[in-house]
Amino acid sequence: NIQNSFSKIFRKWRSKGKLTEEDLDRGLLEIKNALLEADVNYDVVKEFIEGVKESAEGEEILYALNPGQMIVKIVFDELVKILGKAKKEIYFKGNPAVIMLLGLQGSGKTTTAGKLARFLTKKNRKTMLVPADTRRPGAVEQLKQIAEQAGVGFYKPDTDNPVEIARKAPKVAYIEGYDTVIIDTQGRLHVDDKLMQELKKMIKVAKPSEKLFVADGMTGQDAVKIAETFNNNLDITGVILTKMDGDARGGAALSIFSVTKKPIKLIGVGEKLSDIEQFYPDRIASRILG
Amino acid sequence: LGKSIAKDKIVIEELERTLIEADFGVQITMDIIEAVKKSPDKKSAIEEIKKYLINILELPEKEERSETKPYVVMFVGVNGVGKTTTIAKMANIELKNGNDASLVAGDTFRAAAIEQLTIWSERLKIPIFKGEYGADPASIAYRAISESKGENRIILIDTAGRLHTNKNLMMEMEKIVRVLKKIDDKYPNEILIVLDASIGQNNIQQAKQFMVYVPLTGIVMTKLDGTAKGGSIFPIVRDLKIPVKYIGTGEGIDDISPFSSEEFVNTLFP
Ligand SMILES: Nc1nc2c(ncn2[C@@H]2O[C@H](COP(=O)(O)OP(=O)(O)OP(=O)(O)O)[C@@H](O)[C@H]2O)c(=O)[nH]1
Ligand SMILES: Nc1nc2c(ncn2[C@@H]2O[C@H](COP(=O)(O)OP(=O)(O)OP(=O)(O)O)[C@@H](O)[C@H]2O)c(=O)[nH]1
Ligand SMILES: [Mg+2]
Ligand SMILES: [Mg+2]
Repeated sequence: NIQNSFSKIFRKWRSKGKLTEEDLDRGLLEIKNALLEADVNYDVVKEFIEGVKESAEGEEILYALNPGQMIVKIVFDELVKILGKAKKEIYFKGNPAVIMLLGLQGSGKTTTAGKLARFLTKKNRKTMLVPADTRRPGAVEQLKQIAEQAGVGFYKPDTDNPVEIARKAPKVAYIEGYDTVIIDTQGRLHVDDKLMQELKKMIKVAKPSEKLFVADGMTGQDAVKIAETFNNNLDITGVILTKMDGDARGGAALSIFSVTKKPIKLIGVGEKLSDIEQFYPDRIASRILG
Repeated sequence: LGKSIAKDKIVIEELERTLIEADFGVQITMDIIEAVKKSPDKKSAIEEIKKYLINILELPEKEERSETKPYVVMFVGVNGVGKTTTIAKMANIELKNGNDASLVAGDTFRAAAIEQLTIWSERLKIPIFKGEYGADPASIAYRAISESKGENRIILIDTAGRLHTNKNLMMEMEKIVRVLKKIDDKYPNEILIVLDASIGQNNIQQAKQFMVYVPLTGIVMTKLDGTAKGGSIFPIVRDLKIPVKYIGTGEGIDDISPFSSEEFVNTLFP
């Protein structure tokens, strides 16, 4: 954990009496490395450390009795403060309210669609799952089986055109008495212009109140470029981080929020449909710090 | 008296940024910078880095394929990295090389996993062994291999995505290997871990932990058609000595290439 990895440096500090500017910089270097090892993006780390340095200098850490402990607390509080701005509820507007899940290949969208449907059912919403991925082998069948497991509605596509599915499904959902539609989309690269255009068309016809970027919690440095591109093109309304039941430190959370400023609404913590939970900034902060 | 980049903070930071942003990770980045800090300028430092990296990637060539009939390749990895799609691509390579291939639907857990692999087997017109959802994957693999005894073909085994932190799933994977060894100690001839290039430092943990349970013989790194550089491969190859066999560059059946250390390293420093 962070206390142990910094203890060497901070133990030296204790015997010093007064820290120098150089001592502080060495401590900040340790923090920088810890954040990089946690997969926080290089530029995000730079910006974060500068913010911490300002707070540290303001707090007279150079004269503190236990400067190591103080700086760790400053870092933790700063992380929680930043990530805290990332916490928000799902927003429903329209009848039916449409939620669209989008993101890279394999990030967990289809599974998350089922988790979200079950989660909303417990909140007394009547949800229909819409399989708009008509390309991946077995994708429609995968969502169909998930809809059965979750005990929610399922839209049977009569076309393999994702834009047509996005356009028709909410109308059918309305007629059948659903108040919520969750559209699962094909995984796509942020640099695939054709597929990004397709997503824009789907958004235009489905008019979702939530465009949720589903990202793998283990994503590395590329998290910034990926999230930024999705956000700049589609103006996402929130993020869902998946596979946080592993031991990845989850620095992608800080990277994605820093660059998009869009809230992290939910966290995926396993393969079962019940494995979804609220985003707790302090839990993610201590995880990133290791 | 030569000049060296060691004194040039700007060049050092630029090199550090390039490596970190490529997901190399802090430790190996420091090792690399240390190794090349005597270079006179950035250009020669990059040339030194490339040599250093190619040196890591070039492992002694394994011997020719063993003559077992069938020849068994098992695919493992965490959730969503591209195992099932990679199996289809690799089966296609075998067919193009004039070999017979069969698939084994060893993911008996995830929704529509068997249907997904079945569609690929139909597209490739090759046999597939499957069982019921919830069946023990070891028993499906055992049946597939023993029923193919003596056949001159490649059998590719798909397995469920699993996090290395899930001990039960790691033991389930270990059991598949143990059970196949009852048929022939050489089985599986290859155990390939599939790693996603967009994942960061956790790739290292994945490779290390999977290696504890099964003897990995190779790596396939997927999704290199994205913008991620896959630098996490270097600490893995350096420390675990597992060779990279193929890279995945897309979702189509032909989007796979045999790994070339020169091409890979040159892409890092265009
Ligand atoms: N351990 C774990 N596995 C997850 C989580 N979310 C999804 N998965 C698994 O990740 C894998 C990929 O999930 P999918 O839902 O198929 O991902 P996807 O984004 O729809 O994939 P594409 O449609 O191909 O882009 C599956 O094995 C899921 O069971 C999670 O929070 N934890
Ligand atoms: N862009 C790109 N996508 C890929 C590549 N390899 C696989 N994919 C996509 O990644 C997603 C997941 O692929 P799968 O083959 O289902 O992955 P998996 O490891 O079998 O997933 P689980 O069985 O759920 O753990 C699919 O949408 C694939 O089309 C690749 O090299 N590039
Ligand atoms: Mg999907
Ligand atoms: Mg699979």
